[in-house]
Amino acid sequence: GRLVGLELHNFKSYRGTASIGFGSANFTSIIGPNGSGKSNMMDAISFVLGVKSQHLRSNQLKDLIYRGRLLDGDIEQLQDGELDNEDLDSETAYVMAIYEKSDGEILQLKRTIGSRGQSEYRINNKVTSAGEYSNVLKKENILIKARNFLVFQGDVEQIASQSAAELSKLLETVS
Amino acid sequence: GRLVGLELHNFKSYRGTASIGFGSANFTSIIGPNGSGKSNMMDAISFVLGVKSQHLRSNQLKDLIYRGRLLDGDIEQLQDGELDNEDLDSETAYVMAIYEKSDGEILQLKRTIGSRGQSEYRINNKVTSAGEYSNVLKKENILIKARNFLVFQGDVEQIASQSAAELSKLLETVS
Amino acid sequence: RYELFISAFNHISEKIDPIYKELTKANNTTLGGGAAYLTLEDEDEPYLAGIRYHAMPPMKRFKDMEFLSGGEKTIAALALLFAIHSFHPSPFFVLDEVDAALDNNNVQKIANYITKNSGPNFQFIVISLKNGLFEKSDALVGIYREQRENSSKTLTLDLRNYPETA
Amino acid sequence: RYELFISAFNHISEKIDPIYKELTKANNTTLGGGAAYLTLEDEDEPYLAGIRYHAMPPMKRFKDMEFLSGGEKTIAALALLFAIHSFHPSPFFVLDEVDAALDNNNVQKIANYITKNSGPNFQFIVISLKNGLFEKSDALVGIYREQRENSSKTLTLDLRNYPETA
Ligand SMILES: Nc1ncnc2c1ncn2[C@@H]1O[C@H](COP(=O)(O)OP(=O)(O)OP(=O)(O)O)[C@@H](O)[C@H]1O
Ligand SMILES: Nc1ncnc2c1ncn2[C@@H]1O[C@H](COP(=O)(O)OP(=O)(O)OP(=O)(O)O)[C@@H](O)[C@H]1O
Ligand SMILES: [Mg+2]
Ligand SMILES: [Mg+2]
Repeated sequence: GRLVGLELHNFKSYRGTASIGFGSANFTSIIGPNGSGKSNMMDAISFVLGVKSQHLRSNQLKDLIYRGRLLDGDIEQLQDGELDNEDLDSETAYVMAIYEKSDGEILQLKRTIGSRGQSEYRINNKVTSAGEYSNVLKKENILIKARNFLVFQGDVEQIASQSAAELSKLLETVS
Repeated sequence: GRLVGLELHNFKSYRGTASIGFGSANFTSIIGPNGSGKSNMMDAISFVLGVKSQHLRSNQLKDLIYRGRLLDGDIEQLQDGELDNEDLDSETAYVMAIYEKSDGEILQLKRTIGSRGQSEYRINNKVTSAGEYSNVLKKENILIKARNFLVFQGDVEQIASQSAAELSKLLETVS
Repeated sequence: RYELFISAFNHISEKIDPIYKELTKANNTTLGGGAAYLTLEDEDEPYLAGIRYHAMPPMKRFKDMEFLSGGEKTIAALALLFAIHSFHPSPFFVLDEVDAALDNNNVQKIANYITKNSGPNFQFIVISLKNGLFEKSDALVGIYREQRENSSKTLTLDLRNYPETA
Repeated sequence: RYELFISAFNHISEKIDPIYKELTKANNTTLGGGAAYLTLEDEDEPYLAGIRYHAMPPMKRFKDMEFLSGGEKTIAALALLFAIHSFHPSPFFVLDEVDAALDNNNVQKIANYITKNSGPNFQFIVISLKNGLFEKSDALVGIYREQRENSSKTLTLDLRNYPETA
């Protein structure tokens, strides 16, 4: 199978709807200046597959919803008030991934965060449980618990120097 | 003051004696391929100032002495025996730094590791205690305990995200 | 459970050395290359004890991780990742600035490995700041910040439409 | 003790914002630049509680560290380091690949800051893989591995002898 495309809606630094397609490329690079939103794009991929918010540099799911509003009064002075406070925080956010199985069948995977911070999973627009969702992914060898196919920024060296027990545990999860 | 030069003797990957001079350069870059010995040079600077071995990627001081010998039998097979086991490990190692104070006086700082893993400090070739050595450096504002002037590989981001308590402790050490 | 664990261990153990050699051999030759292997801390009940990873860069003598440099550790880590992946291959990999500690020579080696091994069932999505890596990809996703809207924006570019520049 | 701590805190608090602005302002202008400041968790007995650090990149809205990207955190960290250093300045700094997470634009900013601020009493020794940084230095120490002797070797080159290439 392969990841065909992604659609982000009010997810982290992506205001409104942003979508990208991978086309037929087998090797795609994501580039851009510091702070532009590259790692947030990886967080979107991880989020839609079911990875928990603590692995997405956040304390809670609500942190993943686009925030446009100024955080508190003191910033207004710092920036001499040229930023209008009208861009309000968004209420909800979602990420949708379009995945094509090896047999050509298309899966639309969607995960939404509600205004109270709860998350909802859908496959081809049908609501499913988190467990069912992760089973469908497991059949595609996408193992969310092992996360052996995701390397977050700054983590690569640690993989080589992990303890013997950690390495054994990783092998256990993939086997 | 300024660091004028360094002399390494059987220190980490530097076999025999290696010396570098900084001349009158105020901004010197150390460059070279992966694994060539750049961070080992920084370890040499840290070591000669009195930094403990656990901050130098080592478990004990003896790990800092040049090792040329093959580690154990099984490597011989892996490398089909073309490496001769004759380069024996060195017994002792030292690093000497030449430091020029603002008033022009030159200090020769030398730290040696003996074959039993003990360390000896000398200033202008006179043996001194570790405490006395660190006091001489303190007068130059070289604070070994705070290490606020040394940023080891991979540590920079952590400095910004350290906890409030850690930051307070760092300020306490420099004040 | 024991069966599964051992079959995973044996498979990955076989793969780790050839992958590590491919990532460390001098460019465009089959010469050289380091050596890497896994050992079980407890042969009898492997899933109760740990697994140790040893990797030795070409022409070096140390095999334990704590003696490797930053760049050498990165290469060893990628070899392990690719070896583990080969057991139950997931359809895609997402790598975020894994090339940060690599010199240009090693960036080339990673770029070559990815170009050679990516395919319809092994998709690579790589975040990188180094042109030695991203210029070798099939397509680019450029991300920029649109200040007026206070938002991240994306652009996509298929590199295969452009002739290979010298 | 209290006196010393407060005088350090006040000194560093005053310095952090101008240094951060210098590191984040657009190249060759005095425009823009972010904002950074320190706050005490306990005003009354500061050395018993912690100190929080806030930094906001130019045109961004988040001021807490956990919302910053890798590159943004690196810049914030260097600003803090240089601010702390200014209190009792040590004669030299040694930085090992601190530019690993920085894009070329930010590498330039760091190179400019070091070139501008280094001097006889503020010596910088920087390990880097990026030519955007090391080509700006006064001198280079090249390290290579001499395989036959199984040893690291050094070469020194004073860049100031060479005319500035275009
Ligand atoms: N919920 C949110 N709403 C709006 N913006 C957010 C949110 N969460 C994070 N951000 C912004 O995203 C930015 C970081 O983006 P990201 O980490 O993706 O950058 P990056 O492109 O990976 O940069 P680098 O190259 O430095 O790693 C921060 O500046 C932060 O302000
Ligand atoms: N005691 C020792 N004797 C001999 N060699 C050693 C010793 N300790 C470490 N080494 C060697 O030093 C090498 C690492 O050097 P170092 O960490 O300085 O590299 P580096 O130039 O900083 O590389 P990178 O750019 O990847 O960070 C290792 O390959 C290791 O084999
Ligand atoms: Mg990032
Ligand atoms: Mg290094």
